[in-house]
Amino acid sequence: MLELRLLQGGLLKKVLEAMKDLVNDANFDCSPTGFSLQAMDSSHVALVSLLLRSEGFEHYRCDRNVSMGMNLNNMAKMLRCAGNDDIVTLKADDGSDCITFMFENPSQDKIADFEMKLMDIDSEHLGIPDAEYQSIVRMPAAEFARICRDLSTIGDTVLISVSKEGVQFSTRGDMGTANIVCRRTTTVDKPEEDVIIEMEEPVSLTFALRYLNSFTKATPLATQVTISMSSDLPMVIEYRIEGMGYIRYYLAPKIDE
Amino acid sequence: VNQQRQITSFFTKK
Repeated sequence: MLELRLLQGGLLKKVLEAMKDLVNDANFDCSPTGFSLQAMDSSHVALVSLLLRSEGFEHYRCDRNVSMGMNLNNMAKMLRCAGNDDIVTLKADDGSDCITFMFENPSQDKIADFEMKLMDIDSEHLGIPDAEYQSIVRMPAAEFARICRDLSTIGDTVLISVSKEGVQFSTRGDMGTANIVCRRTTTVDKPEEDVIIEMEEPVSLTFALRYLNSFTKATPLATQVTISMSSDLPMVIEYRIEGMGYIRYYLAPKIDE
Repeated sequence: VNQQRQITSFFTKK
């Protein structure tokens, strides 16, 4: 028996919007720790990792570890029928081939049940080792989204270079080139607007903007985004979900041949 | 030419 009750149903809606363009079908894993997912995009270039910890739910019952295959587009469609302030409950009986999403409005005078078929999905689970990254940038999530969107109108890839002074985003295309530098900030009064750089070594890596733009669908989940890079590893873009966990995107770099 | 690497070339299957 599985029963997960989330007071902020809008959060689950945002989580689905942040994943559905990248991944079609995925297994949600439910355990006493929380509700999680790990899935790759169809070309195996990017990976998304989601964790919603059990403590973040108002009620969390998961009698045994269970993996539920879902089509993320269909799940997003069902969740779009919930109001942003609705309480959302996920329910599944042991061995059942469907999951129920229950939506309750804040005044609790409207209750809706949506039942969705589960699917069998063969998915590869990758082991992601803990790593020390050479450069970590924390910056406003909206600013990062704006930069990725702007640069993708000029070119297909972005070179991200981190130095002690700041982070530079560069692209080139048929019409010309573009460079955006975000300097490290030193203010302390508005931490949500800060650009913070933790650097062991300067890093310069090239990534496909198409993927970065798809990751920035998670922007409504967090005010800040953390970008971790090492020259020999995929980059990690993390949006922390307050009080619940995180959504992390891993993206393999491009290399000069 | 920038060659796209795959994520599976970095992480091992569990």
